[in-house]
Amino acid sequence: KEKHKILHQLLQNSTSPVDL
Amino acid sequence: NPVPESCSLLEIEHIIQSVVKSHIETSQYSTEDLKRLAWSLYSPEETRSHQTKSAEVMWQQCAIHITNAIQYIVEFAKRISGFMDLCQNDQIILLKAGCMDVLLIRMCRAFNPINNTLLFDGKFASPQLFKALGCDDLVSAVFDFAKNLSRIQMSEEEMALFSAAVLLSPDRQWLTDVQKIRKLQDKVYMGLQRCLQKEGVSDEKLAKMVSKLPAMRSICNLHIDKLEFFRLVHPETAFTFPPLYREVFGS
Repeated sequence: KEKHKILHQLLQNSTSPVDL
Repeated sequence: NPVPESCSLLEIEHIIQSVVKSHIETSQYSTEDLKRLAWSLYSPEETRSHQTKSAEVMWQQCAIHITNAIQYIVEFAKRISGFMDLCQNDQIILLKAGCMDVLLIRMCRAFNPINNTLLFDGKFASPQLFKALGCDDLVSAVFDFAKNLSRIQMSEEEMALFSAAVLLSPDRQWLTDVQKIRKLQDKVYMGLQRCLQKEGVSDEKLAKMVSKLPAMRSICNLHIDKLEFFRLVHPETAFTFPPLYREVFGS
């Protein structure tokens, strides 16, 4: 999990960090 | 292929809607943006100024752009009906293995075949602009790919479904639930066939799209090779690349 920390976070976030 | 009993037309229509909506919502540039920017080109001076940058600076700049694009692709995947029902291990494997493929498909929207230019940082750039990267073969392969894919003239609907089908490839290594992914990919391909049938060009156009898969894989491998070489020569710079980029393209 640690290896893909950001991907995990992006997948778990209900809202995206990017301005869509 | 015949529609399996388990997959109703309603389900296919549902996946088409989900994938197309997701593609439109997560495209970095709308078709209107692209039309507006079509003739915004880098001047010869601006091109030269990029060419004289150091390899480290140019790599860093490209890594940042690729990372931005990846965030949109993650969001595209999340909004595909069924993707979030996969286990997180498989979601990560599919994204790591397929995001460059999706990026390449998306790139052909931002490619102008008339002057062989690609949208990069707000303006259209020729392959020569990327000289400082020291990867002429990779850059030409990307431009050639964009040229060949844009010849197929995919609609936004077709591009959306093709991107989803590529992302949901059940043959990626280390997947847990291959069957579940295969079923989802089948449904997306059926959606793609259905869209193409409406145009009356089904088999030929689908075959042309699928024929681009080996070129996509070879570009992805070439990118990894170039990155590994860059990492060897400039380890400090490679360490400052965006963490998401390092995560996705790390070994």
